[in-house]
Amino acid sequence: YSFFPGKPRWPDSKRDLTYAFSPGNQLTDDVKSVFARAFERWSTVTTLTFTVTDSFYTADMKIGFFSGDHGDGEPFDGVLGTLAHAFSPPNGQFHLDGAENWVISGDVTKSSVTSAVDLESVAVHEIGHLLGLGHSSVEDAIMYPSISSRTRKVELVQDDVTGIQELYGANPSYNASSTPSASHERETSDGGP
Amino acid sequence: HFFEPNVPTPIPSWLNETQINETLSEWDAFRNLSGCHAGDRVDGLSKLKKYFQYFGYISNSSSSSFNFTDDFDDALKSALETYQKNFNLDVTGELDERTVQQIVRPRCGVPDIVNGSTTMNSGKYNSSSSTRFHSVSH
Repeated sequence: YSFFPGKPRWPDSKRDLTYAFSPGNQLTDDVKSVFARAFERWSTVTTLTFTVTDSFYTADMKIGFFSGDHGDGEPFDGVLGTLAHAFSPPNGQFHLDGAENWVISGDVTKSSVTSAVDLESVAVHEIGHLLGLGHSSVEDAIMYPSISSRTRKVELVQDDVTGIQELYGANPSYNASSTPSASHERETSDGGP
Repeated sequence: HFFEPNVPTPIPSWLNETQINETLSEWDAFRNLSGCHAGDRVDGLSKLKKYFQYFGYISNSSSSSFNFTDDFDDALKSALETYQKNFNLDVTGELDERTVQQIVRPRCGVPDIVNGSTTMNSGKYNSSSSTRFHSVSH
């Protein structure tokens, strides 16, 4: 695991964080539930809690889908390539490439679409950035920088857990033995493209 | 800075396999660079340098960084070696098949090396440093 330079994190006064979705995206409850599950994976292992709010401009973390140049100097590039990016604490911006073939339910590994991307897998990774984690060289870690299409990888492994707990401490209810040293829930197709 | 989107936001269309967009990634063109090594001059290497600059492997402050050539030069070799360390690949300094396959995989847009440092496998990045700063904390 790694941290951003200066090891930024949410301050001690901010342990109950809120998140909101860009109103312009008009996301359905099904899509929002994907993000809720992703946040839950991080709150299980830390002292942080996450609550969705309708107040986009006051939320600690702001989630939106964008296409191409969306004003932050980091334009998206269409299908595949870069999938999403997020900013370190306490910025809270989380942007996803609206051009991707995002999968929100069903078995992404069996998709006939070679460019299908599992939304929850990407969301779990980007939330790690929102909380202060950088990239990891551990291939099974959530914070590994790349993910093949038609792949699902949503379970935190020890490398992720150790990193986030260094920033925020452990959830008293967290059972370390339940965390694999390598991901159990990692399914992929034939690896392409 | 606090960035507040001031552009129209799309309404994403969730994957419907009858209405798919199977456009190739622009990174797929990098597959044609497989086998390139130091001293080569091949169309497309300049774009690969931009890729490495985007993810922090080539310094933004380099005088040549705004006008990359298609030469497989020392800067590209150094970037490749650091990339190969970070991704647990054999450190060849060449565009071998495994490295190219890794490069074209979809990925997060956050750089691996921020402000010249990384705690991925390669440790501290010893260069004049990338000035790319994706993490904004004020």
